[in-house]
Amino acid sequence: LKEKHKILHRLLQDSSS
Amino acid sequence: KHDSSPMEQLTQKVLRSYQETCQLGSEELQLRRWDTFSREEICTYQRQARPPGKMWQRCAGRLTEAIQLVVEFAKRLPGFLELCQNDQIVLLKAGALEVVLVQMCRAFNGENRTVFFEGKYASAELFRALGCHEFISSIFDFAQSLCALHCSESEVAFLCALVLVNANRRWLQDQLQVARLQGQLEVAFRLLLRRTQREELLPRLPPQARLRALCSQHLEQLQAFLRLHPGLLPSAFPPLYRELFT
Repeated sequence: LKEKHKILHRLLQDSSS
Repeated sequence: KHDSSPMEQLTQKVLRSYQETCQLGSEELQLRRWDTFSREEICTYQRQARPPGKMWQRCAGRLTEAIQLVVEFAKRLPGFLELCQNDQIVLLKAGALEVVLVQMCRAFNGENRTVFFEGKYASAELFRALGCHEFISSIFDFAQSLCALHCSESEVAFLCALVLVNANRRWLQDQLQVARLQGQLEVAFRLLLRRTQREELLPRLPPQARLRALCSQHLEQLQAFLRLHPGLLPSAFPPLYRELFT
């Protein structure tokens, strides 16, 4: 699922936002 | 004494998460609720939107911005980032658009059926170029029914949190952990409603199936649109929109 949703995963990981 | 209870703390955190990730404050939205697009402005909009897909692109852009804020809301919700990554993605993929639809009631004027869009309040007419008037009407009907409940900001915050943290979504890995978080949010919501004497709200809320149906309709309309304009993807829509809906 992470592979299919790279942008969503990145947004979730991004602690600066 | 009241403030220190864990449930009260949870309520405050949900409200803060929501307020920190709102595009526009409710006061501003209220102040501007009669600032509507004029007939001329609607015509200009429709002229600009004439090339195939222009209005779809525009709406997809606005929707993607709103969804990015839903992701930020989720990240700030107590307990959400403690869920496994798979389940965070499952919940957002299934619930982000539903949350946007719930939030829309804040930006909707039920008295003249207009919604805040790109700086002013717009009637369904503005979206005619999308070619799915019935779907737009259904969204407006939903916003109107939610608007009629006159929810406070705290209530909308909890509705959004509970749309998102839903243990019944398919493909969850740790359903129990999601159910536990959902249960805590439900208890805090009920306590809030009891304290504010708004317990009558729960049975009046639109059924979950109505939100699900709107999201399915969105996918159907998008697919129909893409069939009509096969050359538009992949560049036409924001990458996050494509990732979630195509």
